[in-house]
Amino acid sequence: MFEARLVSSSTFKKILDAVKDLLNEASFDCSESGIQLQAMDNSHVSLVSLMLRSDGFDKYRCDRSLTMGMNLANMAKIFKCANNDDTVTIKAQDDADTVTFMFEAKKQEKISDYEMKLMNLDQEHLGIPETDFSCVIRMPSPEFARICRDLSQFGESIVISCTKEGVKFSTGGDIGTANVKIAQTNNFDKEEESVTIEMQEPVTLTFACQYLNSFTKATPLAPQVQLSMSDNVPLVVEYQIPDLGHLRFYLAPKIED
Amino acid sequence: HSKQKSILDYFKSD
Repeated sequence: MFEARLVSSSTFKKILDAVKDLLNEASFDCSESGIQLQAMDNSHVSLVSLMLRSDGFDKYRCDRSLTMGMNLANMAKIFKCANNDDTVTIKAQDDADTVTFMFEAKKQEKISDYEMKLMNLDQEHLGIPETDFSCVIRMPSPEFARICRDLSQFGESIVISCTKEGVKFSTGGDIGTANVKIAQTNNFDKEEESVTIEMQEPVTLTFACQYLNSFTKATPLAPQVQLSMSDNVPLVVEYQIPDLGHLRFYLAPKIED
Repeated sequence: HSKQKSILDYFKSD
């Protein structure tokens, strides 16, 4: 028996919104420790990794580990039927071929349930090596979204360059070039608005705008985003889901031909 | 010109 209850279904709505550009379907691996999802986008350029810890749920029970393959568009249709402040309970029997989502209104005046067929997905699981990153940047997530959106008007790639002085986002194309520089802030009382840079070595890497823009669909999940970079390894874009877990996107860099 | 690498160039199957 698997059962996971979360007071606010809006968290799931936000997660689905954040990944649906990249993934059509994905396996949710449920175990005692929580719910995990790892999946590559169709072109194998990026990887989505979601972790929702069992202790972050209001109720969590997982007698036996199970993997639930789900079509994310259909899952999104179901969550559209829930109000943001509805409580959601996800239930499945051991070895079941369906999963049930139950939504309860705050005052229990409305209870609805939706049963969805599960899919057998043959998804390969990738080992992600532990990396000490050369640069770790934390900045307001809406600011990162804004920069990606603004720069993608001018080019297909964004060069992210991190030094002690700050982070520079650059692009160029037929129109010309664009540069946005972000400096570390000294604003300690407003953590959500702060920019912090931990740098061991300066790093400059190039990434496809299309993917960065997709990742920023996760902005409503967290006020801050963390960008981790090292030479010649994928960028990690991480959104912490308060008290529940994280959503990470890995993106392979572009390299000179 | 730059070339897009695949995530599989970095992360291998478990």
